[in-house]
Amino acid sequence: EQILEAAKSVTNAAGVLIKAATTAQKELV
Amino acid sequence: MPVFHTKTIESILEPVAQQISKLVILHDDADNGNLMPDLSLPVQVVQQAADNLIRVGHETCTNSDDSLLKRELPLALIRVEEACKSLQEASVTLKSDPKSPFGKRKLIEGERGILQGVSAILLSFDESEVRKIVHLCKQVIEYLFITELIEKMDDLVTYVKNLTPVLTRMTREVDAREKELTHQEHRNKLVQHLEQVKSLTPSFISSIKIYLLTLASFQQNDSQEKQVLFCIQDSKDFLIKRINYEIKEIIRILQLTSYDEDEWA
Repeated sequence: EQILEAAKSVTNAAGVLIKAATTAQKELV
Repeated sequence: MPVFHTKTIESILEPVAQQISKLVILHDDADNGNLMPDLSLPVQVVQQAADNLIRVGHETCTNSDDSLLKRELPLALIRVEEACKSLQEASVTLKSDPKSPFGKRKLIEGERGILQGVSAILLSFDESEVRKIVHLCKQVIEYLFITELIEKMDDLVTYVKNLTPVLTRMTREVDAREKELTHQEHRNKLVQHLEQVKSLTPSFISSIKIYLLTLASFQQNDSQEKQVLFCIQDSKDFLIKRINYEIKEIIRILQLTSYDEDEWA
């Protein structure tokens, strides 16, 4: 189903965002 | 006890849910003074994916005739939209002040909102899919209770011809759903009840056939034959009740989620 694929894209993108934020934080902590 | 009740929902939400807890730990103290990187690009990617999800979500609503889905899905889409606004706000704030506690809080709020919104969308869609299977189950139940209309063999042939595709579809859909569930107990129960339906159906059809054959040779004055006819009728009714019970149990289990622990207590 299209909606499941679209939802997956959102959570993947949200995951990348978290990674970007947390990686930078880890480096600084 | 699994957190998500289907494998599809689990595969979509589980990775990001784990990452959010990392984010929360790191930002537990939003005033820690640490610098945040420029998040404009990843936030933009989330926004684009969310825009697509919102478009697809509205299309799904338009193409569906499920009134509950039409009511619930738009609300979940708004949650995603609101979450994106928080992320945009976080991105703008952190770009101008990489230490901003407000920006960091907005980031967490947006990420949580995305998870909750997508979760609500998936649940709403999943419930709608379950309602389709339940509808099939109810169609089979309806067929069970129209056997009184079968008066001769030709009727039985037509009856079987009409029942078979609905029953086959119901079996296929329930079978596929069972494989999708993460809750082992629910899966086992679905398999058990579906097996019962499969094994009882041939006997049910045979009982109608025997009833019709007996009825055709029935002598009004023969009390012994009358007795036999009653017994066959009883047996047929018993099978109808049994299949009806099994399908109703299937419906009940289909509507359960992992959160319905009390049901199994």
